[in-house]
Amino acid sequence: MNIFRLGGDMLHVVSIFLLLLKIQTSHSCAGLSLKTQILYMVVFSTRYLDLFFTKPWHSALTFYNTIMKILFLSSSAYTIYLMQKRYKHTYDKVHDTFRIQYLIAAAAVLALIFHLRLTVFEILWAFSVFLESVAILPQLFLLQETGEVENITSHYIFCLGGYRTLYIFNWVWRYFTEHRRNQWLAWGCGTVQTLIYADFFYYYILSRKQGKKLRLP
Amino acid sequence: ASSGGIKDEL
Repeated sequence: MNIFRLGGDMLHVVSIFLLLLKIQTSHSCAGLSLKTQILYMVVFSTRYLDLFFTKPWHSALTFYNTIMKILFLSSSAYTIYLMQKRYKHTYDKVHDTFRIQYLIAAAAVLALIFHLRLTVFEILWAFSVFLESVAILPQLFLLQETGEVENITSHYIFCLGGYRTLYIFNWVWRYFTEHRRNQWLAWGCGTVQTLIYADFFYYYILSRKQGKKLRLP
Repeated sequence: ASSGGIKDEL
């Protein structure tokens, strides 16, 4: 565990907290993409299958990971519940039209081709890594559709982007301190994911400067 | 360490 990894995880927690706070205080999930939340749920539930096979008290790190995994899974499920049940009437279904089935299919095909070992566990893990790298796209798509620039949804995306950036620093750190090699799958997808956020930041700043609506290319 | 993926990360 290094400071970048811990900082990244904490930002991830903050982003989830922000999201839930926004929904609870405004009694609305306007501007939020249910499709992105569903994708994260799929990502977490395919990646964290090891929860069933790992003893949480095996080590301090395992314990920490277990707590975080349960937190991510439960908060993700709760967010979907809020959006689909309690605040369903505020959900912007008309604009949240990104076709996630294509993302899921593409991630599945890539995972079947690129994985570290030919086991169900490893293929699902690779699938979750591929899918996570593009899971934010429906949210960016929705933001673009509604043209909202100044709301808490952008803070949520900023936190997620910051979390991904810190994870890259964490990988650089681990590369030199632990001599980790052959992590191409996680590193490659993680970098793609961070670039998507960086691209969003770029257009966000641009639209703020010009005082216009957000326009992603 | 595991099979090569960073399984100790989230």
